[in-house]
Amino acid sequence: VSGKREFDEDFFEELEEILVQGDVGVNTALELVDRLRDAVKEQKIKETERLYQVLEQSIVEMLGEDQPLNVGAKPSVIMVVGVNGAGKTTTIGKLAHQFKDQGKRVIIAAGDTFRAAAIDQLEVWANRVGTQIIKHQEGSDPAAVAFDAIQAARSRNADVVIIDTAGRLQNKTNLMKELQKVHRVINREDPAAPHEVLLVLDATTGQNAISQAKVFKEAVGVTGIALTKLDGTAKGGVVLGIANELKIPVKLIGVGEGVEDLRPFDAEEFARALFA
Amino acid sequence: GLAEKLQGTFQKLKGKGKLSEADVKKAMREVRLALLEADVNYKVVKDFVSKVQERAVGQEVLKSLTPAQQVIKIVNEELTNLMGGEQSKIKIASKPPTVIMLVGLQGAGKTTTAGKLANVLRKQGRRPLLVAGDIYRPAAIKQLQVLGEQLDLPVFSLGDKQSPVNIARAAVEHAKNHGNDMVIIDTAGRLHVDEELMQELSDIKENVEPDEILLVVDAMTGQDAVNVAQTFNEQLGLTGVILTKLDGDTRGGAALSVKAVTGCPIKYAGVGEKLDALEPFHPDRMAGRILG
Ligand SMILES: Nc1nc2c(ncn2[C@@H]2O[C@H](COP(=O)(O)OP(=O)(O)OP(=O)(O)O)[C@@H](O)[C@H]2O)c(=O)[nH]1
Ligand SMILES: Nc1nc2c(ncn2[C@@H]2O[C@H](COP(=O)(O)OP(=O)(O)OP(=O)(O)O)[C@@H](O)[C@H]2O)c(=O)[nH]1
Ligand SMILES: [Mg+2]
Ligand SMILES: [Mg+2]
Repeated sequence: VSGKREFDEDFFEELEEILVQGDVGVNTALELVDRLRDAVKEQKIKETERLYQVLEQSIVEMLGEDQPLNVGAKPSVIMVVGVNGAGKTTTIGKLAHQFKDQGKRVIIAAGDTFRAAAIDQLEVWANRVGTQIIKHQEGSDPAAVAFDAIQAARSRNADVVIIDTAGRLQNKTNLMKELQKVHRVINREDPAAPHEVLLVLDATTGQNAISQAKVFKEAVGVTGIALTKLDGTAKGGVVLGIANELKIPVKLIGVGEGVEDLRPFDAEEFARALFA
Repeated sequence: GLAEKLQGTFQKLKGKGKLSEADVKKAMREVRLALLEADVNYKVVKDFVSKVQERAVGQEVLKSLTPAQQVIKIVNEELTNLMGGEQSKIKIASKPPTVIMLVGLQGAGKTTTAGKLANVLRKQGRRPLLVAGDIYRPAAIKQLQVLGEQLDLPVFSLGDKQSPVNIARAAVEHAKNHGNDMVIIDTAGRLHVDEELMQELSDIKENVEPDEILLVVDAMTGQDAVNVAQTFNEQLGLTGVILTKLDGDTRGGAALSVKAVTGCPIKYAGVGEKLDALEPFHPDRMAGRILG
């Protein structure tokens, strides 16, 4: 869509519709369109290509600078959290593979001791990727698994420990308390750990994602988001509201079910895709 | 929620005296916002609000002493009607076994729901057979087998080297020979835009002619719910929907979107991780939840 045109109210409403359909949320969409309307007036914008540039720029600004994972420490401890079915276990498999490719020694911890075959699932990934896995019996204390994994990381000279946790809905107070216990145990072992608390968020999720980010952040201090299933038709626009309100950066995106289907987040690409 | 917002809107409007049609149209903005915030699809909201507006500019609202309450009443009625009466009945085959196929996106809750559904059917006096049709996801077969053990219900599997079509056919044969009158086929999660995997579902359907093809949808799904439901419905012909993770605090507007775009009844609601956490879907309760 390029060329010159009068940007009337219908045009701005269409833009608002596209944003909302991308799960950006009504308030954030209105904020972006209002800013754009002002920019069009001030800068006397007459061409659609210029207008989309300005809009993409304000989206990129809202998302904040692209930030890498905090893996400077040795061992770096990454705790992976999120609601049921978001893609945590699969993302851990992909991430372990990525670190291995970088020549790092990785340990993954089967911290979901509850769900049927959760440990088996992570074990398949460990074998696929060629990393060590720390696991206990099904039904055991997830905090004990985390503790065990950090000890193993130290004694085996690992560079990264990635800790899987069971999916949980953020309104389940007792489950959020359990997660806090895992966090406490990790933190007691190393006051700088976990160095990264990755919230795994399904791109098909609607506005409830804001509440997910808020509650998980309050509970265990989320430092980054892995946005999964972007290979579908959902846009994941909820991360705009999350960046705006909670300042949590998106660090990774999942684009498929294979071991290579993990990429660093690119704000400009993401902004462009909202209008594709 | 919406009730309070409408009260506020109508207080301001009534302050000027008699309510006009234009005033009611202003109030519709609150309804629209509430539905969008609840994740109801943008286009579904447009159609729904214009329906509500048609009724709301009638005398029942304009002449009412409590116009806000009248509008809420209309919205609730329209929502409940749209989402359909309670119909959690599984369509039973004239000649057993009844074959049920669960389909949907990755992580929606199909495998867990398969176990829950088998549990419900057993309590209704049926003899269900669970079928491990996901040959792709790591430990998917094991997951269903563990659920089967927990329920003390049989799980049919040919391992992960046989095609899901072959597994489904063999399962139905097995059911006939072992007196299982219900067959519940768990399938792998897939994207509605994955042509190959969508074709696989069509192939399974062609081969075992399911009596029910149920789309399993995560209640927290956003605007994309419409695309997913529409595509699955066009390619397979759905007979129903199961909404999962309703024990969360999402408003669940996806329920309205899915129903509006497919016309399929939402038969069950998943309300927890345990195998007893499946209830019949209550459209009136859902309406209240969506409105917030
Ligand atoms: N298409 C697609 N599927 C994905 C992606 N990430 C994960 N999945 C799939 O989503 C489903 C759920 O993934 P899991 O890794 O089991 O999710 P989880 O968060 O660990 O689930 P729980 O432990 O049960 O809470 C699986 O079928 C994965 O293959 C992605 O980026 N794209
Ligand atoms: N709280 C809650 N969790 C649920 C519900 N239904 C399923 N889950 C959880 O959601 C996650 C995904 O469930 P699965 O049954 O593995 O989903 P799936 O659709 O089979 O996933 P794929 O096979 O990978 O596509 C698991 O952690 C389940 O325990 C529900 O109604 N409430
Ligand atoms: Mg998992
Ligand atoms: Mg499954």
